[in-house]
Amino acid sequence: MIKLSNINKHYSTGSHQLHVLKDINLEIGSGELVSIMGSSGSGKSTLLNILGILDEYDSGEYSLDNTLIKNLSEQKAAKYRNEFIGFIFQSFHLLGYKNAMENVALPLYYKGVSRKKRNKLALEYLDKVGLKEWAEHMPSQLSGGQQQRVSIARALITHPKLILADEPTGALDSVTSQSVMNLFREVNKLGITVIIVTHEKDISDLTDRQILLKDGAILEKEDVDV
Amino acid sequence: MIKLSNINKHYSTGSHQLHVLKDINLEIGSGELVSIMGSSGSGKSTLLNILGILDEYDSGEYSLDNTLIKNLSEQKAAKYRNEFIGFIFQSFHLLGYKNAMENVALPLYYKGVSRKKRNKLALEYLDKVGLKEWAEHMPSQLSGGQQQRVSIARALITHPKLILADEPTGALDSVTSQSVMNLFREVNKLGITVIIVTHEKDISDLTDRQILLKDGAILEKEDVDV
Ligand SMILES: Nc1ncnc2c1ncn2[C@@H]1O[C@H](COP(=O)(O)OP(=O)(O)OP(=O)(O)O)[C@@H](O)[C@H]1O
Ligand SMILES: Nc1ncnc2c1ncn2[C@@H]1O[C@H](COP(=O)(O)OP(=O)(O)OP(=O)(O)O)[C@@H](O)[C@H]1O
Ligand SMILES: [Mg+2]
Ligand SMILES: [Mg+2]
Repeated sequence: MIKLSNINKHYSTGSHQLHVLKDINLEIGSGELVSIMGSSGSGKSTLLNILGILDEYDSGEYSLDNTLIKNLSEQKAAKYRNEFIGFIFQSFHLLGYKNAMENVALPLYYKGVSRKKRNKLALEYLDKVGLKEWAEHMPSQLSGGQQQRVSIARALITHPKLILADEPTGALDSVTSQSVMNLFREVNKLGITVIIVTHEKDISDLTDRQILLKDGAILEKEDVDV
Repeated sequence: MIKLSNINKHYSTGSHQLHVLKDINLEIGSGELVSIMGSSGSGKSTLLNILGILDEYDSGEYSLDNTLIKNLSEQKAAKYRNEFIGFIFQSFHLLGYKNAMENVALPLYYKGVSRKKRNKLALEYLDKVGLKEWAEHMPSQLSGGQQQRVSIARALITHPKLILADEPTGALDSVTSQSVMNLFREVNKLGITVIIVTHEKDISDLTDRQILLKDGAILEKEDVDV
């Protein structure tokens, strides 16, 4: 499903250059449930953005489902993202001028689903994250953890083949975090590949495989049988 | 230092009204180190915004350092905030068009401190949160946890009498979280009152008093001797 070979990524800021991802080699099979941990600034979001075709890398090769992801036009990149990937951003990225239900329904709008049908599904997914009553709230009328849950529902609604979640429980109390993790394990049982960036051990313990990103390089514990 | 008597807060959204804070009675003495926990949507940010004079309440009374905080003009509210309070927002609220150092220096600019002096102090505070090398990065060139640490440095730089921190370690790994908590305990030893909203037990265990917000009402464990 995912194959990264010798991936390198640099950022240039004014006077200096930061070598953020250093020779990343990683294979993740279809249907795996994986967590990526690492300290603040270690490169987790950068890695996830590359996997999510939201950012480019400087050298190496990234193959997604046997398709080489390299030097794609913006249209091709958007096509693969919409067809394949559900992304949960570290800072949510909800549309401020649409309410919770419309935000969740958005990926279905891009797939040409009728408004009646996509709003019905959006309410179902809001219900899965405990927010059915908040369907008409605007993002500014939602708590931090509620915004996070809306962005989770939005990523799940199209049943993408791959879910990339950047700290999906960062704003949630432990009880709500557990129910979100149950949701991820549920979709994973349907065969969806799920990659979760997290800095919480309680969350990574609930995944089948734990990867550590340290100073831009990958360290891996054994695969865990759950 | 802080006295809340029978505080109530409602939000109206379209068709219904939400009674978010229900008859809150709370006293916090000068120099205390307090944590507030509660599930997502329980009213923690709402309570902190009222304490930080960023939002009004519907009934009851809030006294800060013996001054009644009620129906203040925006100038008076801004004056008390700038003189008294350091606020760490759940979503950071950094200025996107200023770099990390300028963002940290901002409260000193409002106090009329010269640029040379405030930038020197800003670098010192960035160093305290491990980000001296990132002084010239724009917020969009910082990781989530780095943005969070910049907003922490910004809240500390004026040595305010009261620090209100809304989930200040939400985006941080456990090692970085510990060093941020050490920073809060350090300023608390100087006599600064610190109130931390958190959903992590490891963090609230490091405070002297733990308050629980449940369905908009306060429950309290005994004061803890540390
Ligand atoms: N402007 C608003 N209009 C309507 N409802 C609001 C508004 N702001 C917050 N709310 C609602 O008030 C309740 C409390 O929100 P608050 O942000 O205080 O929660 P919180 O405890 O900080 O949650 P979290 O842990 O998720 O950050 C939530 O149910 C939220 O939807
Ligand atoms: N656009 C950019 N320009 C320059 N440097 C950047 C840019 N984006 C990120 N960085 C730097 O790259 C490094 C990795 O950032 P990244 O966001 O991937 O970290 P992270 O592991 O997700 O951290 P966190 O846990 O704090 O979210 C950081 O040191 C950050 O400052
Ligand atoms: Mg990140
Ligand atoms: Mg909150």
